[in-house]
Amino acid sequence: MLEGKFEESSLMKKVVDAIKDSVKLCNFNCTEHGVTVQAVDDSRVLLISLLIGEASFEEYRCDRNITLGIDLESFNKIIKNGNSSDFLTLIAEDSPDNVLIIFEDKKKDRVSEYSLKLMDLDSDFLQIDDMEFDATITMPSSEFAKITRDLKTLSESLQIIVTKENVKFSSDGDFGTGNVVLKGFVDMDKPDESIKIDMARPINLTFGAKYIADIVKGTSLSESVTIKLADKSPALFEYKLPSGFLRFYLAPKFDE
Amino acid sequence: KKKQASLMAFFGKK
Repeated sequence: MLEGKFEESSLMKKVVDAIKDSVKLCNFNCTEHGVTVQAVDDSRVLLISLLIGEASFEEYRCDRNITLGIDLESFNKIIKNGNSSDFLTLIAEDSPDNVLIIFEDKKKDRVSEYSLKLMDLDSDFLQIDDMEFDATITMPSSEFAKITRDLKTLSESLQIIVTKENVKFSSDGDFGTGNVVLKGFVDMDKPDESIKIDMARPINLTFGAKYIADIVKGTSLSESVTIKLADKSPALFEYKLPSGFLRFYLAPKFDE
Repeated sequence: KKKQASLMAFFGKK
């Protein structure tokens, strides 16, 4: 049996918001260590890897591994009904047909209970070996979201170029071009505002802007985002959770 | 013109 209680429903709301536009159906795999999701978008360009660690829950119990096949659009309709500050509890039997979603208001004696029908989903699980990256950038997630939104208005591609001194985000469209250059710096007072650039080899990669626009929907999960890049390889974009992470792997574009 | 790569070219099925 699974019984997981969150101190606030806001974490699950943000997680669902962050992934629902990339994938529609996915298995939530529940183990004694927490909840994981791995899912690939229909075009097989973007992969989502989520870990909500046991410590993200106020109370957590999962005696046997349980798979919850969830339609995220339906789940989102239910999860939106809770207030962000409500306790949120997920309950499922060992071989469940549905999952119970319970919201409890902390001040009033109001309990809202919903049941979501589960689906039997096939999922190709992809093997992601430990990848070696040539460059790692950590920056404020809101700044990365703004750069993405701004440059996406010019072109359907977004180029990321990393040199020793800086990282350049660039787009080249029909009516014009744009770029944003960031240098590494340390903000002692607000560490989350810092920009850290680690580069072993220079990088020049191009990605589909629409996919990065989906990735930045994770912005509300974390103050900062880490971007890991390697030549001619998928990039990794990571938002850290209080215990766990939301990672996106995005395949690059190549010259034909 | 650049062509979008698939993740399947990089990651194997388990």
